Amino acid sequence: LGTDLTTLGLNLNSSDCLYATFASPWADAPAQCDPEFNLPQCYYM
Amino acid sequence: HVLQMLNLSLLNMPEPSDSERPKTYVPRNPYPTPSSFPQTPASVFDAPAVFEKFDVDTLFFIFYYQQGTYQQYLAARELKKQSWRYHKKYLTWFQRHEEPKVTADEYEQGTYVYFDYETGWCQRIKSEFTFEYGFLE
Amino acid sequence: VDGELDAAGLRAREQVLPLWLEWLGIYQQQNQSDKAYAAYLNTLHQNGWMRHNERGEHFLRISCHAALSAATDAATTDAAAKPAIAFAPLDAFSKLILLLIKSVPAETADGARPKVQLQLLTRVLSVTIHHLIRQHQAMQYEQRPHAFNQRAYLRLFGSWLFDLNAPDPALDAIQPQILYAFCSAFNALKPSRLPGFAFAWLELVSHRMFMPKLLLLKGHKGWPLLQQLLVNGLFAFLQPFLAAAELSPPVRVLYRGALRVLLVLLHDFPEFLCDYHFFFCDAIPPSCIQMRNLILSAFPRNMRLPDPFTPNLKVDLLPEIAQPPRILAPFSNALARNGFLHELDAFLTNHSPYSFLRELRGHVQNADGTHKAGVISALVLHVGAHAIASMQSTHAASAGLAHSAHMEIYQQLTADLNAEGRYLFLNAIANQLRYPNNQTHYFSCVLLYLFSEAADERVQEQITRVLVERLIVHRPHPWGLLITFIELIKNPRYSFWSKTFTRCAPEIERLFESVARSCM
Repeated sequence: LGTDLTTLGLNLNSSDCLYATFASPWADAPAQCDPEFNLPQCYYM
Repeated sequence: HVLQMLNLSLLNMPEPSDSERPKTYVPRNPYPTPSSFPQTPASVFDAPAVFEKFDVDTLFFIFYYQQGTYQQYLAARELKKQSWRYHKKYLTWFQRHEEPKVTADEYEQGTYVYFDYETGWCQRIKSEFTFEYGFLE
Repeated sequence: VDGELDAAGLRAREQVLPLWLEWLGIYQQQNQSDKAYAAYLNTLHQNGWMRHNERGEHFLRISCHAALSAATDAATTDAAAKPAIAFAPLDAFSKLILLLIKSVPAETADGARPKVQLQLLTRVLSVTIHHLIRQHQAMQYEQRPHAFNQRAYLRLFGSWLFDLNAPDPALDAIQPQILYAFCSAFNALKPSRLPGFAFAWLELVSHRMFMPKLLLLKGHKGWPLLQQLLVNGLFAFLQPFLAAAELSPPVRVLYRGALRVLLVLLHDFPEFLCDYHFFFCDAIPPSCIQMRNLILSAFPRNMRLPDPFTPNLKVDLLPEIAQPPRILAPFSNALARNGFLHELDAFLTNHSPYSFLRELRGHVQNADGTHKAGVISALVLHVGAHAIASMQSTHAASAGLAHSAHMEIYQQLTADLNAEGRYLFLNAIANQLRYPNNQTHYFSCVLLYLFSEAADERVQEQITRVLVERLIVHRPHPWGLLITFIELIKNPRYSFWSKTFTRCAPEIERLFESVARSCM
């Protein structure tokens, strides 16, 4: 009867994208990672 | 045969550490501090929420002294949330001290507070200032 | 590598290895400095190791081999234990390549800098792929199980995905070509070719610095590339294993991994699943009901699905129901390849000759009596699309359904095919029951019409089975499936509950009651 997909470690109700913290197809929890960020050139002294 | 290969592949199943980024926090000019001092920023500084608790002076310190890091990104974001605006020519942050006297398409004019990071490391008032939107980050 | 090096290569090897060890030393210094990097790269350029020639090739192959050997030589000899991996040589090699790509001089002749950078990346990827395939073959044919360790290559490719796809002004000029280069690399490494690399492969294709970037490329340029990787790379490989009743442990892990990847796509890129649903349903075996439901449950993010359980929901009055779905699969090609597209269109247009109806079964059956599932799917969709188009052109809405050439084809297939063929046929129709659009509506009516007109109750039982087996698995359930089943059990026209099969066994009776309850 399939799998309860809510138990695969993905926060399916999240309003944010899942891909930004998608650790791997084998991971049971999102990745703890520095989200991607971009600093404009003018911030650098 | 393929299943046998797959079983071997399962033996070498990827692990979370395989795709973690090597923590490349490298201090620019490392000062020989006692090893009991933390050698890398604590992970608490990766949480955007903690930046709401810092006072403005701390945010400016992180912005100017943690260049190129995620923390600088978070400090800038919090400053913007507190209505500070970064000026790309003067490389510092401005905040309206009162409603601008003049507002046009290309600029606004009025009295502002700005952060002097070079001489006084303090906030200063600037009246009759024209903030050209072309310099707004 | 040694075995493949000629005399020049062996001489180069004597020179490259010290260079590699020197780099390893620089990389492993505590406070690495840009100055040290620049001096080292300068040495390489001055001694011609970076040129696009045999000497340059030797450098890349020997240093790549040195890094991978150092990383996996740390492996234990205990056959049962999981071999360890030393990351440092791999991170050093990936860093060296990143610096070499970014340090291609800006003044390179006539603006060829991006081309030189891409050429270098392509050469590095092909050297790494060559090494991977050779080691995989050593494991495969020389009975050396530890000759190949997918994790080492995963580390290398993963580092490059992070470094080369991160926002970086120095690399912007060679995007999206960098992504395309990795697409080609992952196509070359797909599981059907290298089953020993299957887990690392799926991790790389779904990598957060690859899959989303590919899907977020302007103009959906990356969509066909990801569809090709998933359908030809993953599902085509899994298909024979998933069709089996029992999944072996590695296949089960791959299946769950594929579910996670599809969930990310369902959540973040549902339109991608919507547009390519035909390809995916063709590649996923009918037995993978939940996986197929997951794909069919996708709907455009800007759409608000009406609650299918709303009492007296007027489906045909929903504004979206008149909209055609976007289908990017050239589904009619399968009919042309089987040589009867032209006759089919002639029959649909002229409603003759009737001999065509009798020949239909032959077109969808193999010589051994099995059925061409892909052709049946394509036939069902082609006829349906044609029917909708002709109804829209003649504005004869529901009247067009009953005695049309299209419905005669469906009824002929219902009557002519055996149980297995009819199951594939009914599945092909049920695969169109998705979010509110004009195909969902049309095929829902077709299925209910076939049910009401069926002369044989076994056909009605089979139609019911096709719907119910999709409803009793864990969520998600496609919107179109729910509204069709609710209509079937609620509308007295179908006198569903009078059918004997609804009470053929106590557990079946309970099943129908529970499904009916959940639907009410």
